[in-house]
Amino acid sequence: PHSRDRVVSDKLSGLLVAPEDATSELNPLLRLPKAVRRGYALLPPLLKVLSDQGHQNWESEAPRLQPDSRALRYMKRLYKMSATKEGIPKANRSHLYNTVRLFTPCSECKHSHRDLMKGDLHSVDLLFNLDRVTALEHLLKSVLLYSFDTSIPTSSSFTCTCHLSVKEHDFSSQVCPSVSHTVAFSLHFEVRKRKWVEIDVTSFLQPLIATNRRNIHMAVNFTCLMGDPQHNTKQDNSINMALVPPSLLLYLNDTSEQAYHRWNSLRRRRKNPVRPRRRNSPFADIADDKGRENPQGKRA
Amino acid sequence: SRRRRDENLKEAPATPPYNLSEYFKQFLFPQNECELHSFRLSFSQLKWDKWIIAPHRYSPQYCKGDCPRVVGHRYGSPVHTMVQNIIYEKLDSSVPKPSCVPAEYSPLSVLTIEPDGSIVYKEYEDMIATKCTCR
Repeated sequence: PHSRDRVVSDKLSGLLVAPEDATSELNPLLRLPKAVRRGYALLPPLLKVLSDQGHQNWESEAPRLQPDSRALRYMKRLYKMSATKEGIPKANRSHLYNTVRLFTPCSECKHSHRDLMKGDLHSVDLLFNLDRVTALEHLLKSVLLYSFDTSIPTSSSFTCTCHLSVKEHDFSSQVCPSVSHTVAFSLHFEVRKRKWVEIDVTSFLQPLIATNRRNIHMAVNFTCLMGDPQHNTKQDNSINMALVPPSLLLYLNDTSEQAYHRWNSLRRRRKNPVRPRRRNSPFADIADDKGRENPQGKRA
Repeated sequence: SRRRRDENLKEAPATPPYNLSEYFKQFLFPQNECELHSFRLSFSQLKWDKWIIAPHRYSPQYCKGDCPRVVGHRYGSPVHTMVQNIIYEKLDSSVPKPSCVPAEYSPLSVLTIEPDGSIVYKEYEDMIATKCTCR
């Protein structure tokens, strides 16, 4: 118990560090209790680097894979919509999520005609690796994000059909799993300036992510006809979408202590509104000492 | 306090009349007391801008200053703060005086690139100090 008394708790990283004098030379990871070390490994990089600053040279870390520029542009736009210039989450945003992850497919696999479904010329297998999603990040919504390339005229209307199927891993083929369950739906929409199409696949992926599946194999065929199909049936208006693999967007609620819980802080603020210190009133201190309703003060 | 103020008026140095309010303030509000100080950094200074995409600048702020002997309720300090002051003054000076620390924070939204190339937007709790207290 004595050693526990001297344990230093570090609120910022939520870690308990062993007594300082006995462990400062050890490798920081060795210093942590086993269970915490596992949690530590899954800490978001920002908190890891804040905890590790001075113990690990982040420069020497393995080079990061660079994300797709379109994906980056989309996430920067999402950031601007969700946070102020100072980086503070916008109060008027009533969204439940406090984490959004965007994954680009890490491998593609084209099917040979033999086992394609009839008429499905552009089917592409996509593998998304979701290892970065932690156990405390709970899925709220998942979207397949398609971006139109710039050559498409703006405010055109499209009718698209999408064949989506999730694959189970077929051990006979290392990369290309077999089909398990499929869904097909069609969309009709108009492309605006932003040239993004979000396809909500939440109900489709929820059971997979809830069972901690971290490798998601999907076969996606997304074919669009420009204009309204009733009016023109010419095939040459089809836009070959499958060549541009979609990104996968996950809206998550992180329940860890380090994450911002919008509803908690609103409740906290409502419980004890803070009265700012009034400098311009010469009697502020006196009023403060007498006027503030502090139950402890009253009891004392 | 009025008599003391009158005496001070008589002894007041020859300050030009236009900063009288500043002159009064030094008697009403002690200087160097616990207060929030602004501090702004950019992630490029820490060489983190390779993987922290937004925000470019971050203002964590910090608290600094003396804690008055009798803290009272000005800082929303619990009664324990005054007890600790008494312990320091009368019983054991190795017990530190109450410190000026953050009492409230606001969150920060951060956009980062993960090692596997995925992109994550996350809202972190308690990243910007907004209010100080003595305890």
